[in-house]
This record gives sequence, structure tokens and C-alpha cells, in this order.
Amino acid sequence: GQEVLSSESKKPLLPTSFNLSEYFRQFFFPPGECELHDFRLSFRQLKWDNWIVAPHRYNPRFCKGDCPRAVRHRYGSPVHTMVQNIIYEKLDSSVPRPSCVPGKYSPLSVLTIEPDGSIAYKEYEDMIATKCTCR
Amino acid sequence: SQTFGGEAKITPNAESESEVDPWSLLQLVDGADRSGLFPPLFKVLSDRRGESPKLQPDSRALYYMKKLYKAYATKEGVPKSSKSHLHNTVRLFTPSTQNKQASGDQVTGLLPSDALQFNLDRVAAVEHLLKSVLLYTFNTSIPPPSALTCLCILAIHESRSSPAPLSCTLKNHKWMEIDVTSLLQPLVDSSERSIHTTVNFTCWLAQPPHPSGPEGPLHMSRLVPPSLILYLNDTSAQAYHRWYSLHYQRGPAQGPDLDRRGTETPRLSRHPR
Repeated sequence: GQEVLSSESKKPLLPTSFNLSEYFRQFFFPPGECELHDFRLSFRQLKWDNWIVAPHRYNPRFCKGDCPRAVRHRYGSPVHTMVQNIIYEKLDSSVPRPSCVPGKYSPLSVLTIEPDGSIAYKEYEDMIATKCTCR
Repeated sequence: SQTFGGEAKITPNAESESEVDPWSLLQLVDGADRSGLFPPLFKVLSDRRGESPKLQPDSRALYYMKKLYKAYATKEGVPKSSKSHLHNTVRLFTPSTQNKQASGDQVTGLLPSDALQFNLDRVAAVEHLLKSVLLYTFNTSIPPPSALTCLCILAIHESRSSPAPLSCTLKNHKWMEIDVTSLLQPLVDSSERSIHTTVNFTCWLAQPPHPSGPEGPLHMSRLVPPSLILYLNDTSAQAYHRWYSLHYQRGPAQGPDLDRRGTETPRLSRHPR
């Protein structure tokens, strides 16, 4: 079989345009799975720009997508999440599947003009989602 | 729309749906105003949808606070991690009334003493005072000499303590700060919300007057009435507690753990299982 092997070895194993990391990505991060999405808004859209002076742009972000069956460590999910999934699949489908929700947040600084004309700088906790989890 | 018989007829209307005010989503079904349930931000926001503030702030004050914002937060509004300050709230008040009690004395640079009233109603009970300064700006196109030395006598009518000589710190050629924390602390802690102050200045030059400035004594009477700045620590759950985040890993938006005795203990970073 040496001549077969030698002739085979001349053919490229993979198409030149093949992207290995992209290939593995589809296994590690299948499309439509639970992940963080941007939503940039300006306070002008909410008609609050006459008293929220800063920031001009605010991206609270949000979590969207399906929770995989075996969430394991990637989403920081407790074991309860897998138990809930098993209940949904094996015992009672009226029990909802685990949901894709924010798991960590970062604060936001806001500069506002108060009704009495004074000016306030405030830092609010949990205003920007920074990580998703399945719960 | 509601017909006469009372049965509701739903007439889906494109523009009305697009105009749905985001705040109607937040109003509770029974319409009862339980805004106390909302975090302070939503309470403030839902109370003031779209209306502009009744009083517009002083432009110099707004300029100063915008510079402070740029120093404390990124363009996206995320607070910069800094150990230099522990306050999570800064409030700037401009005097609601001001009347001159006496004309200034140009010879010694003694400024006219100003009776100023500040209305601190916006300071919430959960906001604890950490520092407070009177901020003066020079209303002059000719920057004052850099080596300006001032001494001021500040009296606060509501305070039991006698007028105290305070040193003034020239922040740069535009601003001058007087630290009034020791005088204001007891008043803010006792929920005093209307403060009357009189300030007497004595300033002298440590160097010859500014070459292009007017000869003779320092023309200080062009100081703009000061703003009062309060550096506060908001202790409510919705406020960002910088010192807490620096020391403990916070879990996803949860409060501190309860240990077996039921007392609150801050959540330590979880060890990987």
C-alpha cells in the first residue's frame, strides 16, 4: 500500500481555506447558545437627556440564547440547573428549562441635574450585565 | 379603547404601540404608586419622565462636575477602579440666596462678606457625609497670581461652633477650595437641610502682582459666589460600594450571605469546587 499512501499523502488533508479554530468553535460555542448581547441606547431615546448629563451612551447588555443540557462550569451554573433540566426532560415538561440570565454585573456612574438645580454624581451597582449564566 | 358599555375593545394601533412609554412598563398593574419598591434610580426616573428639571444649574458648576465625571468614570459610564476615593456620590449645590453684608476693602484684598444659603434637601438619609468643600471660581479673564494665599473666616449660623479661620487651597488658576467638613458634618448628620453661611476672606500676594494684571492690591472682589460640594457615601443596596468590591468578590447581584447565626457576613470569593 506504500504507493497508495504516497499518492494519498500528496493530496491536502484539509481544504486550504479550512479554519481549525472556527471548526472547534462550533462545538464549544454552538450558535444560538446563551451568551451576552449588546444593546446601546442613548438617554435621548428615553427622553431623559434633559436631566441625565452623562454618560451619553449606555450599554446595559442582556443575555439571550438556549441553555445547553450539560451546562457545567462554563456558565457557572450550580448542579441544580442540571437537575432542573432532567426534571424537564424526563419527568414533567411543565417545569421550565433553565433560563439564560445575567450572572454578573458592573456598576454605572450617572451625572444628573436634580429638580432643585443641584448636580449629582452617583455610582449605581448592577447596571451593566457582564456575564451570563443558566439558572 | 373603552366602549360605552365598558367592555374594552382592543384596537391595535401601530403608533400607539411605538409610543408606549417605557415607564408604563414599570408601573404596577393596580396603578398603586409603590415607587418605594423601585431602586432609587427608578424612583427618580419614574417620577420625572421627560420633564426638565425646574431649575437649571450654573454653567460653571456643570463644567466642574463634568470634569469630575471624566475623572471618575469611563466614556461608557463605568466607574474607574480607584482607591483614591471611597465616596460613591458627589452633590454640588449653588447658593439659593446671596446678599452682600458689607462692601469689600480693595486695599487689603478683604472681600465683601457674603451671606449664602444652601438648600440640601436632595441629600438622602442613606447618604453619609465624608468631605465637604466650598468651591470658589475666579470670574476674571486675567488668571490670579499662582502664589495666592488666603485666609477665610467662615461662620455657619446653624452651627454651634464659633467662626473658624480656614485655609483656602488654590486648585489651579480657576478654582479655590475651602474645606468645611468639620463645620458641616454635625449639621448634615443631624438632617439639617438649610445652611446659612457667611465667609470673610483675607488674601495677600506671595509674589508681585500678575504682570498683565491691574497694578496695586489684588482685585479679588470678582470671585463668583461659591458652590457647596458634598462627597457622600450612599449606603443603600443599589449604590456601588467601591471599598466592598475591592475587598470581596461579589456574587451575581446577591446580598451578603447569612452565616449559621443568621448574622450577615459579606460573601467571600467562592473557592472552585
